[in-house]
Amino acid sequence: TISLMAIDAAGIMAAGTSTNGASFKVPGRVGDGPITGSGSYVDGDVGACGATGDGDIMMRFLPCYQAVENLRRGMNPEEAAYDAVLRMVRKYPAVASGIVVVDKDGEHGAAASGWGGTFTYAFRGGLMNATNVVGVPNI
Amino acid sequence: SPGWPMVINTWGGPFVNATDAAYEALLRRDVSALDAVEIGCTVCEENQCDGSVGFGGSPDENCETTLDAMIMDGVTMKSGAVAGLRRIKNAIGVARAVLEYTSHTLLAGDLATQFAIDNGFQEENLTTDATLARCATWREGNNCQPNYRQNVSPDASAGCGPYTPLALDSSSPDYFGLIAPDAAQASHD
Repeated sequence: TISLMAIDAAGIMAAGTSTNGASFKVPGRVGDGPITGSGSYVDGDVGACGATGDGDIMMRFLPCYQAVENLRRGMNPEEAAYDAVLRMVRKYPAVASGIVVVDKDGEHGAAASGWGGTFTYAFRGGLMNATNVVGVPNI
Repeated sequence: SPGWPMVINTWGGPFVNATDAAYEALLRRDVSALDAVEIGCTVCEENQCDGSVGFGGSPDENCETTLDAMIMDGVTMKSGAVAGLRRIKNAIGVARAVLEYTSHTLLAGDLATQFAIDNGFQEENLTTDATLARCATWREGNNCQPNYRQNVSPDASAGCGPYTPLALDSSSPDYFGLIAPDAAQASHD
């Protein structure tokens, strides 16, 4: 799953997600990707969020809606992502999830759970000549 | 914050091409944040990124790839999405069309495909030789393991279907364990 957020030169924000879902799913199954607030979410007054992971579980928690609301309530992006992941882990300890959060100023952070490897995210902005990739440990 | 314009997305590796495409598009003054999201996701769909985006990946039990996508405008809070999209490669483009050309939020399945065709998208087969090989291994080599069926006969953890539902009794000691399992998905979105 790719979940991507963009801020243009004027500070206007947008977000989106594209995925082919889970392998060998029951035909007709839809995951979290196209669900507003689950696969991604953005409120340009506050910030944006993108997500990947166990979609059948994640879409029950609307983690990106939760993360953006966390920003609105004063958390920084990492705290906002961590809280959203923790809400899922409390109910589903084995859930694989990765949440990336960016606020309206471009500050960013992430949290993850349940990956066999390491969850990563990528960003590029301002005058950066190349994209940076950040590794995120499981909580 | 590295400053504006800025692009940030899940995953590194092959997904970095999407980051770069969206960022470089934003350096042009005529490209909006929505455009950049669509451009970045489209690059991932065309490149199939790590196999979890675009055609040919994550086949269902019948070996068909279906696509899910959503795009959201941070100013208007409007979003457009497609779910279980069949036979159309550019899912994020169709999601953008839902946003731009309807007042709906989510279209699904074959009728989302028809909407896409009506809006100029090309109907194509999303299955590849790699998809077919993977499906054959899953079905014949791995006896349809893992899968997402439960409470069915024959036992889904041991074999392939077709499956029929078992009668459930909420007094059964296993009943609530099945509703709130500790298990993760067999694969992820």
